[in-house]
Amino acid sequence: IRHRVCITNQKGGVGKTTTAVNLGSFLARQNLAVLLVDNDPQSNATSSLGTSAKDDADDLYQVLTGRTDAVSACRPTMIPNLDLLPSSPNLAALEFELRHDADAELRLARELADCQARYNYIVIDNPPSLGLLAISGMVAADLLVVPVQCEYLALEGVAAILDSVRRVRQSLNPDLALAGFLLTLFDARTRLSREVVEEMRRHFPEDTYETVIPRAVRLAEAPSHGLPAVLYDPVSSGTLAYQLWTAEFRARIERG
Amino acid sequence: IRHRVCITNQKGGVGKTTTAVNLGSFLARQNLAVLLVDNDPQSNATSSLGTSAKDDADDLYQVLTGRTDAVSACRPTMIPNLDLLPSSPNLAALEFELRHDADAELRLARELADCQARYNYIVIDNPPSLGLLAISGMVAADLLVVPVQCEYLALEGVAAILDSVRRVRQSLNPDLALAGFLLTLFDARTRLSREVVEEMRRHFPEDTYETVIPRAVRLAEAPSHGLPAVLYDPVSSGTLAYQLWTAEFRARIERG
Ligand SMILES: Nc1ncnc2c1ncn2[C@@H]1O[C@H](COP(=O)(O)OP(=O)(O)OP(=O)(O)O)[C@@H](O)[C@H]1O
Ligand SMILES: Nc1ncnc2c1ncn2[C@@H]1O[C@H](COP(=O)(O)OP(=O)(O)OP(=O)(O)O)[C@@H](O)[C@H]1O
Ligand SMILES: [Mg+2]
Ligand SMILES: [Mg+2]
Repeated sequence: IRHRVCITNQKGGVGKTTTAVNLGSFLARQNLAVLLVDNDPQSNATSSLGTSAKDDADDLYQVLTGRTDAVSACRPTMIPNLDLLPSSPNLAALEFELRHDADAELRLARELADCQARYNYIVIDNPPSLGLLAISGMVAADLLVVPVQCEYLALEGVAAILDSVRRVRQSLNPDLALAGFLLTLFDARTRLSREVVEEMRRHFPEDTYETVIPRAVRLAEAPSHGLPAVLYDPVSSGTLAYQLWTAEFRARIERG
Repeated sequence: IRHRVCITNQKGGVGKTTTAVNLGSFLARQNLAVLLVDNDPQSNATSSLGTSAKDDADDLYQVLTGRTDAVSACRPTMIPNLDLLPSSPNLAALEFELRHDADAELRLARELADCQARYNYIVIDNPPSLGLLAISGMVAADLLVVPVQCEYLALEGVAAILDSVRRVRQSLNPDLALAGFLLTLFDARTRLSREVVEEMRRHFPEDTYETVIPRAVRLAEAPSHGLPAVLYDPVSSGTLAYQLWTAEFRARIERG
C-alpha cells in the first residue's frame, strides 16, 4: 500500500487538522507506516502531537527552501509507526519567497517522493486557503479527503473545492482523486446539522462517507494535552467515530 | 467618526465573518454609515447578506485589479446604512496575479481611501491566512478586532497574530491599533471554554472584551437564509450578545 492523502478545505475550522491527526494515529495503530506532514504555518498538527518546530531547526519550511531534506526532517511521535514532518510559522513566508519560482507548487511533491518508499501512508494537513501551500498539498497527493463541517457556510465552500480539484488535476496532478467528503462537527440536537448531512448525501451520494464525526469536546481537549485522541480518551464518541471512519476509509481506498 | 476595522485571525472558523456581519449590522442600526468589505475569496460575508458576486461584475477582485473603482462596486444591503463591497472566488487569484507588484499590500488601503468620506465605519472581513489578502486588510485598517474561539488551538494562534500586527505596524501601517480580542463560540457546558476565557483574561486583561459571544445555533442558521442575525432572530442569545458587544466596542473605540 502506498498512498498520499491530503486533508483539505479552504473553509476554516472544519476539522482538517483533527481529521489528519486521527487518521494518521489509527492507520499507524494498524501497523501501517505513516507520515503526517504539517503543511500549515499554524502548525496545529505539530502541537497536537505534543511538539513544536522551535525544538529544533528541521521543519517543512527548511525542507521546501532546500536547507534540509524531508527524510532528515521527519521525526517519530508518541505513536509507534507514526512519524511527523513538523511545520512552523516560518512557512507563512514561503508564498512570498517562492514568488518567482515557476515550479513552486511541485516542490512538496518532489521532496516527499524521497520519503514515499518508507511509508504506506503520507497524510498531509492543509491550511485553510487555496494559495501556494494548499495547492502544493493537492499536487503532492493521490487522494483528497475533504472534511465538511455540518453548517451552512461550510456547505457553500464545497463547489469551490471541487473547482480547484479539477484545476489541479488538469494542470499539475492528473492522478489526483477525491477520496470523499467527511461530515464533521455534527450536532444531533440541531436541525442545521441534519439538513447539511441530507444536502451532502443528496448531492454527493457516492462521495460522502457513511460515518459522521460528532461534535465531541474530548476531541477539542486532546490538543491541549499534546496527545492524539486515541491516547487522550480512547473511548470517547469522537475517538470511536474516527476509528470507525478510518476503517471505512481503508475499505473504500484499498479495495478500490 | 471615521474608522476602518479589520476582523482578522489566521485560525479558521473562529467567527470572523459572523463578527464582521453582526458588527456592521448593529453599527448601521445606530444610524452610522457602514461599509462591509468582503476580503475573502470564500465570499461568506457576501452570501450572509443574501447576495453573490455572480449577480454582477463589480466585486473586490475587479477593484483590486483596476477594472473598476471601490465607490461603484459598493452596493446597498437589506439593512439601511449598511453597504457591501462584495467578493468572489476570483479573489483567490490575486496573490498570484500581483506577485510582481511591490506595493500589492497597499492596494486595498488606496482603493478604500476613496470611500472613506462616505462612511463612518468600514468593516473588513479577512480570510484565514497571513498572505497578501490578510495583510492588505490589516494595512487598510486603523483598528483590528481578533475573534478567538474558546478552544485550545485558537488560543495557540494568538501569538502569531500579535507577531504579524507588530510587523505590519513597523513596515506598512504605523497607525494600526489592536481594538481587542473577542471571545466567540463559548460553550458554558465545557471546561475547555471556561479555561480559554480564563487564559485570555489572564494574559490580555486590558485587551479582552467583557462581552463573550456564546455558541448559538441561530447565528449559524442566519447565513442560510441570507439574513444578518438582527433580521433573522433579533432576540436570540447570539444576536443579543453581538448587540451588547457592539456597544462595548463603541465605548472603547470612540471614547478612547
Ligand atoms: N468532532 C469534533 N468535536 C469537537 N471539537 C472538534 C471536532 N473536530 C475539531 N474540533 C475542534 O474544532 C476546532 C477546529 O478544528 P480544526 O482545528 O481541526 O479545524 P481545521 O479545519 O484544521 O482549522 P484550520 O482551518 O484553522 O486549519 C479545533 O478547536 C478542534 O479542536
Ligand atoms: N457564536 C456562534 N454560535 C454558533 N455558530 C457560530 C457562531 N459564530 C460563528 N458560527 C458558525 O461557525 C462557523 C464558523 O464561523 P465563521 O464562518 O464566521 O468563522 P470565520 O472565522 O469567518 O471562518 P473562516 O476562517 O473560514 O473565514 C460558521 O458556520 C458560523 O455560522
Ligand atoms: Mg488545521
Ligand atoms: Mg470567514
